[in-house]
Amino acid sequence: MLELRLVQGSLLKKVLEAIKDLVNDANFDCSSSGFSLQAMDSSHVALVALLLRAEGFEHYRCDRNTSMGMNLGNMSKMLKCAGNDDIITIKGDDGSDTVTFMFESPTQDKIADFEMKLMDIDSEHLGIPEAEYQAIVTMPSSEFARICKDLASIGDTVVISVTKEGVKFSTRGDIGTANIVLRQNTTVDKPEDATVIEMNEPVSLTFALRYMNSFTKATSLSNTVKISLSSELPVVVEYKIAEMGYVRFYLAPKIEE
Amino acid sequence: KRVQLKLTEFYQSA
Repeated sequence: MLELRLVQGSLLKKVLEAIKDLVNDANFDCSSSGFSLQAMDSSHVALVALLLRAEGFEHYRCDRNTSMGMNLGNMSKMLKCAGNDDIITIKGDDGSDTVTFMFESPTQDKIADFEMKLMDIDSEHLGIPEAEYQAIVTMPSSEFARICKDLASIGDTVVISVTKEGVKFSTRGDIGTANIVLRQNTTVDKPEDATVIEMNEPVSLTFALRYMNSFTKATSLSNTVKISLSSELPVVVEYKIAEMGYVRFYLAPKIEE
Repeated sequence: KRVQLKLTEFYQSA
């Protein structure tokens, strides 16, 4: 028996919008600690890791660890039927091949339930160890989205370089080149407008802009985004979900051969 | 020539 009641149902709607284009089918794992997901895109280049901690739900009951395979496109269709202010409850019974999403309007005068078929998904789960990164950039998520969108109109790949001067996003395409440099800026009115660069060592990595732009669909989940870079590792692009957890995207770099 | 690496080259199956 599983029953997860999320008062801020819009968070789940936003999560689905953020990940459904990257991953078609995924197993949602439910345990006493929270509701989570890890899934790779079909080409094994990008991975999404979602965590919604149990404490973030108004009511959280998960009698035993359960994995529920869902088609994210279909789940998104159902969650789009929930209002932005609705309370969303996810319900499941042991051994059942369906999951139910219940939507309650804030005034309790409209209650809907949508039952979705589950599916068996043979998903590969990767062990991602904690790592020390050479550089961590925290910046406004809207600024990161703007940069990725702008650069994608010029080129296909972005080189992200962190030095003590700042963080540089560069691209090159048939029509020319583009470089955008952000300097550390902590003298802002609101902390979420700051750009903070923590650098242990300079680092420069190349990534496909198509995936970066897909990650920025999570922009509405968080005012800030954290980009962790190491020359030996995939980049981690993390959007915190207020007091609940995170959506993290991992992207393997491109290398010169 | 740029080559796109895969995540499975960095992380093991758990």
